Amino acid sequence: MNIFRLLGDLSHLLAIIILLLKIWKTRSCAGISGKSQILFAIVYTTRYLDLFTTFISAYNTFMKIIFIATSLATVFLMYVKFKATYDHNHDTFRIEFLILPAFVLALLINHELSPVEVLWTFSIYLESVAILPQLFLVSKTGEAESITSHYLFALGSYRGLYLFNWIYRYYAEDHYDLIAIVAGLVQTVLYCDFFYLYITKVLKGKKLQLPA
Amino acid sequence: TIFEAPHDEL
Repeated sequence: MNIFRLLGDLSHLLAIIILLLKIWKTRSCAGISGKSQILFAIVYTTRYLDLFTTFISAYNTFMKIIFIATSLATVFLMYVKFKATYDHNHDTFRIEFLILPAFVLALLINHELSPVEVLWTFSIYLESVAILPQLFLVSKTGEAESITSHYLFALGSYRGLYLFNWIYRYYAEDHYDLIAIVAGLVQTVLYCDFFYLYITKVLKGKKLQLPA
Repeated sequence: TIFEAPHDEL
């Protein structure tokens, strides 16, 4: 464990808390893509299957359980409890266009052709693009509430911080995992446009509004 | 070492 990884995990946890609090306090999931949340729920449930086979640390197990539970809880809040507030007219991204290619790629490029390993790889590939429906929703409505922007910033920072963790581990531990690194790079790059808008607008107190 | 299972990151 190094500082980048810890900050990355905390940033990820913060993003989830921001999102759940936003939905709970406002009793609304307006502006949030249910499609992205479904993808995240698939990502964590397929990645953390090793909960049953491998023990790494209490921290690792605890975080995995939290990520699975909160992603499922978010989907439940959006599609059951606060269904009436869900923006389904704007949330039209076809997630099968992300799920199927991620799965095929995981079958082709992986560390080992075993079910658990292929599912881990699939989850890494899928996570890298899972935010696309959310970014698509923001671009369709042309704006995002500040709280949604904070959520996106924390969520984007998480994989960005992991990139530093991987650089650190490469030098300090001689450890690297190309699949995670390349997917993490793609994932972070997808947020760059949003990061720019967040820093130039949201941090200066303005609403995130896209040019018409 | 290049990657070795298990995956120890989140």
